[in-house]
Amino acid sequence: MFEAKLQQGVIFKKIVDAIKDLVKSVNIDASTSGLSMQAMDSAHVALVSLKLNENGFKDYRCDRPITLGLSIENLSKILKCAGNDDTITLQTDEEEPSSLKFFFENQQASKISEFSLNLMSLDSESLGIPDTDYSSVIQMSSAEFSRICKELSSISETVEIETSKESVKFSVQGDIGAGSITVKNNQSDKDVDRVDLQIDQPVKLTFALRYLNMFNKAVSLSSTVSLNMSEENPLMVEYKIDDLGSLRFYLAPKISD
Amino acid sequence: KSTQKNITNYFQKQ
Repeated sequence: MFEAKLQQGVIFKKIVDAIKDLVKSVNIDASTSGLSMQAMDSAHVALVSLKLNENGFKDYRCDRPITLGLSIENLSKILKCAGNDDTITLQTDEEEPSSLKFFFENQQASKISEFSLNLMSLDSESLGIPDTDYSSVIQMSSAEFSRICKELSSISETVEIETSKESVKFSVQGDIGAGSITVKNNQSDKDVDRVDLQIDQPVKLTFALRYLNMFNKAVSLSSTVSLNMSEENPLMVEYKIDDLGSLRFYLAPKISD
Repeated sequence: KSTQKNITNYFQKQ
């Protein structure tokens, strides 16, 4: 028996909206500790990793570990039927479920929707993600980072990110010209302006903006984002989800020939 | 010019 009830169902809707352009089908692994999901994009350039802790759910029960193979496109069709203020419950009684039940309830419990989504059997291609002690970590407004990526992608499809003790520089070079945006440490008490740099070792890495713009669809999940980098490592972009877990995106760098 | 690496260059299949 597996049942997970999320008080703020809108969070689940936002998570699916954040990843639906990146991955087509995913395995959600349910265990006693919560839900986890890991999937690569079709080009195997990016990887998304979701972890939702059981104590972030209103109700959570998972008698034995199960894997739920979902089509993201079909899942988002079902979630379109959930209101932003609804609770969302996922449920199945079977051990090898062929479908997953969804219940959407409004606040007054005066409207209850029930859907059943057919499950897919997907080969689990899970990768080992080593715990990395990143040498450059940037915490900043997710809206601001999203804006920087959008603006720079009109000049080039590649961005170079260079960190130093007191600032991070996003540079682009394209046919029309070049540009850079330098953001300094800023302990402002305004969220949108605050920038926290923890630079043990400066890095200079290059990434495809197309992927960063897709990751930034997760801005509605958290007002801050963290960029985690080490030389010769994929960038890790993390959106923490209050009291529930985190949505992480990993992006392999572009190496100059 | 630069070459896009794959995520599987860095993370091993389990």
